[in-house]
Amino acid sequence: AEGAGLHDEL
Amino acid sequence: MNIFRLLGDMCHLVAIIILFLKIWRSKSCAGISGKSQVLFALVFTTRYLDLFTSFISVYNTVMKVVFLVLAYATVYLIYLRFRSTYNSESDSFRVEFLLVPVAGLSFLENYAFAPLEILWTFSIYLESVAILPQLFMITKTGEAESITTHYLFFLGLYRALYLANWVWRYHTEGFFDQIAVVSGVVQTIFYCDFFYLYFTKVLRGSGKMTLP
Repeated sequence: AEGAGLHDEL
Repeated sequence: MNIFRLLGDMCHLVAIIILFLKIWRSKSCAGISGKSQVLFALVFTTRYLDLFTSFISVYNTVMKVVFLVLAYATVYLIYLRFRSTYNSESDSFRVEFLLVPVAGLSFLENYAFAPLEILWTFSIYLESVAILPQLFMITKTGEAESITTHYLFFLGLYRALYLANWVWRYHTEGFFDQIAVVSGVVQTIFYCDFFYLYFTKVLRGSGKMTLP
């Protein structure tokens, strides 16, 4: 899973 | 960025603009749930706090600012400028029944126990249920103006396109955001019943959508 950090979606 | 994501974002933008222009031009927010719009403003506010902490792209920043401005402008039109046209008695969904569980869940199930991360998680969970006061209002009054249904259609289409975006990203980048995907699936399911009514009633007939 991608987790915390950059959320690149709107 | 892929075509599903871009189309999804555009549908989201179109939905928000449709709603804003409908209220602005008719000088009325009849049939619109102010509570749903406040929830969406809260969703954007809590999610886009990263505007201050991280830069992703010009596109990302511009869209976030546009969504925030339009969300607050819509809330302004409903609760201040055209307040006399707001059907507060039909907008009777108890939002605390959404906010309390969503806030609780965002503390329990998140990627990191950090303020910005919990607020991001809160916004994801809240977005999945933010439309419920609007759907509840339509169910309660038994009808919706066609322009309101077009708004809901584009909002639902945006969600469906984001699902396609996640399938695409999973296969091309190995990207899988569990919190967003699970919430996104839940959110899209809420629109299924509406989609059915939209295709069978609004597009075949004309004017208002009336519930059976």
